[in-house]
Amino acid sequence: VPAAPSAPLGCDDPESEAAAEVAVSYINGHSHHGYKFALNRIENIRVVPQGLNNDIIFLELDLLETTCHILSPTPLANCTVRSFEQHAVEGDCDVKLQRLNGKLSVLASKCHSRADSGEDIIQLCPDCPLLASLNNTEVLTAVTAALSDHNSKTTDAYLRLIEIGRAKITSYPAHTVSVEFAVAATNCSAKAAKDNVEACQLLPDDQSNFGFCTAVMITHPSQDLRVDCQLYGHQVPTPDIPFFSRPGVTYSQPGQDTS
Amino acid sequence: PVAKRAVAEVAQHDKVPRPVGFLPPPPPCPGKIRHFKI
Repeated sequence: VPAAPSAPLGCDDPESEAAAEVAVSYINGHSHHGYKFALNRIENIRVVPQGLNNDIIFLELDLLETTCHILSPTPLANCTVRSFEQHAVEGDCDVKLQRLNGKLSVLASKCHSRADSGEDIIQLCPDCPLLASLNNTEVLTAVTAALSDHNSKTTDAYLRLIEIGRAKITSYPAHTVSVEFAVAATNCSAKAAKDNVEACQLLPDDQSNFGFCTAVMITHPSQDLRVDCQLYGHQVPTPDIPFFSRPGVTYSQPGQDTS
Repeated sequence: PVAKRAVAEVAQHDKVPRPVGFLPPPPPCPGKIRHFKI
């Protein structure tokens, strides 16, 4: 007599949480832009038996953006989830996994990220600044000024911009542009770059050194610029996930699809 | 032929009384929210 089908898994069952952990690790490990995402809720789980000790698992996950850029070596457990007031970004992911002899592996994933609605935030936090478009002229000006300021003062490697992560513009009490962006060290010192910046290229993958910068530029009523850049140090790249290999600006807009 | 065996009606007093206020188990999904709901 065939074994009775096992009771459907609950979304908070240990097996579901184990599958979700594998899925979130895969999503972060295969994402090349933006920030790491943490699990907020398992929306649904469906297990389709394929045979003895062989199941296909369909997961619907609700994720939240953390403050760690995707290139940061910080373990996800140490990454803070962005608060509602910081204008949170949500990720909705559908993930297909296989559980074969108890071992979980991801077969496919599709995610869509979107920032929380500005209306919701203003309703609950009228003074909270909202995310600005990464193509905004003031944002681009602030990033360019911040990176130039850092490169003019550092005695280390000349840094190139990899991507702008997020930006906010506030008008009160001063007109302020806050930006976060990912950078990478080049093969030049900042001093040498002054003579021939065109020669400064990103380091090859086996020597890559990525970093992250935050900057605040006040344009009115006073002028002020504060920049903080931290390099992560060389990380051994995961062979099947090529790091960025070219300078230039790419935008990680919340509201993007990744598969 | 297989005839369904008549099952004697369970005597009233044998029925397992339902505990007062019996609540159905929580739905299996969606699961708990770990941070906050957007």
